[in-house]
Amino acid sequence: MNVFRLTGDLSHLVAIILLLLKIWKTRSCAGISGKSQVMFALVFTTRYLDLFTNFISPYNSVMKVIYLGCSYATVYMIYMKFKASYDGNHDTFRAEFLIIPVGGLAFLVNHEFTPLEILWTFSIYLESVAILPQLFMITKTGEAETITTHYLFALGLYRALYLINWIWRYYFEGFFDLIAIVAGCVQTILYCDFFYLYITKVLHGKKLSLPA
Amino acid sequence: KNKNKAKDEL
Repeated sequence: MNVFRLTGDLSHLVAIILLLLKIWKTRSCAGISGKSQVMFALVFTTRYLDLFTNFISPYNSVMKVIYLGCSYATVYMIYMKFKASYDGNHDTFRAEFLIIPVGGLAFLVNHEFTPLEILWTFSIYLESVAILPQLFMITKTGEAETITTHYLFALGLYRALYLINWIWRYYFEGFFDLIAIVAGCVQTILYCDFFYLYITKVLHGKKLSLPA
Repeated sequence: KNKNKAKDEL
């Protein structure tokens, strides 16, 4: 465990909790893509199946349980508790266009052709693109609430920090997982345009709105 | 155990 990995995990945790608190406090999930959140729940579910088979550390297990719990709570709030505020009309990205190709790729390109391993690979690939419905929704409506942009920034930062962690681990431990690294690069690249807007607009006190 | 797998990560 190095500092980049730890801050990456914490940034991920901040993002997830920030989103949950925002929905809870405002009693609304307006501007949030339910499809992205369902995909994140699917990502955690398929990746953390090893919670029962492979014990790593108390830290690891606790974080997995928190990520899973928060992710399911978020989906519950969007589709059940605060369903009336869900902006389904603008959440029009076709999730099957991501899930099906990613599933196929996980079958073809993996470390080992076993059910758990294919599901783990699926989760890595799916995570890399799961934010697309959310970004698409912002492009469609042309704006995002500031708190939503903080959520997105923390979520994007997490994988960027993991990239530095992997460089670190390659040098100091001779460790590298090509599947995770390539998917992590794709994931981080998808946030670049958003990072630019966040730094130039939101950090200067302006709301994130796109030109019409 | 395969060293080149990110299974100890989140």
